[in-house]
Amino acid sequence: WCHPIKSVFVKFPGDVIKNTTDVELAETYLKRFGYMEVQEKSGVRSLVSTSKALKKLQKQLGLEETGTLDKATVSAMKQPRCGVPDVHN
Amino acid sequence: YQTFPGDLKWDHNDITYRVLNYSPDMEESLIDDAFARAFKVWSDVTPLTFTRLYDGTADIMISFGKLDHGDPYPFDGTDGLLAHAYPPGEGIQGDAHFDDDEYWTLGNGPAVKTSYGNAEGAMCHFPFLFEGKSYSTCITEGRTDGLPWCATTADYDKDQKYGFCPSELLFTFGGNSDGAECVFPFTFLGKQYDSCTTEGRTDGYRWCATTANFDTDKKFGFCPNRDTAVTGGNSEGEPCQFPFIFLGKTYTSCTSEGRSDGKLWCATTSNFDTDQKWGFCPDKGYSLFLVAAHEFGHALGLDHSNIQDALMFPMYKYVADFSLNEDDIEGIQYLYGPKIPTKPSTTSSPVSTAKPTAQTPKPTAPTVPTTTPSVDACQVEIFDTITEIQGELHFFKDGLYWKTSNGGKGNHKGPFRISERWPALPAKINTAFEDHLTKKIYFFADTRFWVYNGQEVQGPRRIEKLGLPSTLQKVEGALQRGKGKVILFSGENFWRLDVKTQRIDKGYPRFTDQKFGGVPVDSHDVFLYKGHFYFCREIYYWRMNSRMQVNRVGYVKYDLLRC
Repeated sequence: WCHPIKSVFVKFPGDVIKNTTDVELAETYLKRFGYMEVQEKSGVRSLVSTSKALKKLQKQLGLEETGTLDKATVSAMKQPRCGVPDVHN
Repeated sequence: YQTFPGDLKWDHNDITYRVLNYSPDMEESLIDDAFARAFKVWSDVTPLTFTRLYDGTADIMISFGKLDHGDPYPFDGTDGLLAHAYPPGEGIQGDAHFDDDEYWTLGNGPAVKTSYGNAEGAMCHFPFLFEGKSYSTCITEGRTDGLPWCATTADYDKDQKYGFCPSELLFTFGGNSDGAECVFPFTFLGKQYDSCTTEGRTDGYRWCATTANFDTDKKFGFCPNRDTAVTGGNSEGEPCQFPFIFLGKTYTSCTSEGRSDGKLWCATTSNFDTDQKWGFCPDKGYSLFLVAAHEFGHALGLDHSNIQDALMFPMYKYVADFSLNEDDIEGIQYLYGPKIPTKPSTTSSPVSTAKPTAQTPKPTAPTVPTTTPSVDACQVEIFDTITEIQGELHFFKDGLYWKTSNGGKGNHKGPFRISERWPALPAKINTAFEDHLTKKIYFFADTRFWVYNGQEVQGPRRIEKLGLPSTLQKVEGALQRGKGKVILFSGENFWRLDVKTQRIDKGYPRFTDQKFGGVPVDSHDVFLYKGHFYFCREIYYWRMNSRMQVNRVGYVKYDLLRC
């Protein structure tokens, strides 16, 4: 308990600092795992809105389907996972 | 559960796999075992069988890689993406890739398998007591040679059980040095190195020379990671250096000081302030078994599930006592159907063709017979035959056999009586081999052969039935060559048997020395073991690799039997 509360923060050489914002993280995540594109029956691909894509992700991951970038969704996006896309277009 | 568009699946049930390379995080046999258990998760609930190949092309090719590892989907360093796999099909389809920037364990921290010592390859037990002090990592205390070791029980002072931990001073893996240990210092491009290095490589794997001069000898191997090896940072794979100085203060263990994310780190030299060399401390890591079982689900045709407790749910979650979820079972059985219950294996089974005799005992798993004859395998000059069965080398002699333990790393066991495990066989066996695809075991004695499938036996039959000449006195060796082909040796000739058709292929016999140059043409035994061909004559063996190069000559007794 005698540890100093205020610590000194150091920049470590070679540290892969992922200082992406949550929005950037979401965009990359939704695109990488196939949520941003939908392939119509006719075979034509079309982009979906982020909100729709988020809802689809939240359904896949068993989260509350808010369609917004809420805390639980951001936390889930930061979890380690399989690299196979969730949606195949 | 979901399947891939078009219900992609394999059009055969006997699936083959091959492990192309290894991660330095765990000893090879631990990685092999994790993959084998991961396949068993699926074979337990379907008719699928999984057979490992050591060369050639398998349905499922397994490899470790970092970042851009050659396909269009690069990994992303530590954490994040752990692995990926492709649905069934040709080429890269069906393959599984694992991100080697992750720290691979069995899910509960460093998985350290010992070698040598007196613990027969047991795992380290952390923490353990040594001279009254508790240790949670491998140590060099008590030794002058710097070899890291650990106890394999909680209390070394009481139990005295120990083994050596993986380290570049003990062995290397991969490369071209057959596991030889590093030689320090060694010269590379004119510069001296006294520790493993990533110099000269772009994939970040640490390596060393196994002679004093790589520039002239070109002999190298990859360095296994020590249990205190760091991940990430700028010294990946190097061990923590304790004590180390940080901001003028001395640390004897990992710390999160200086970081806002709370992650534990250590320096890899004695002074971070001057050298700035560091990495993250080993944590629980990711269970290779669990991640592999998930990826192999993809390789069999399953897509991600939205059931959070299912194995095919996309997020990683460590589970100690794993079992498949109903959702996973429904998915895989939708593709391949349920497992076919196997027939009870008693000799009275109607399909067995062996003639039961009054002495045929009830088949049971081999146990050490209570009246073990006092024949010591190390006293045997020449064995009737040697072959690998279920991963262990078996040495047959005059009605008895011995077998290695622990995948060949432990002491040999036995003797056991042949008649107790294979009652139909005679005492003297000329050769034997296990068919990798069907797991059936073929035994040859003089001009007859038997085929054991578990406890069921077919035979004896005459070897002419296979298409061998009637003048042939005996078969002296056998080499499994994959794709259901086995090479049978006799005298200076060899024939190629197609196990499926049970016939010799056209164009044989051929002369042994035409294809297997550099080995004795009159070997009295030939067998395949861990991907190498062994030609035996008297007390010696000549070992040939898959590129038909003799890369070792040694003593059967010391190298294989470990006398």
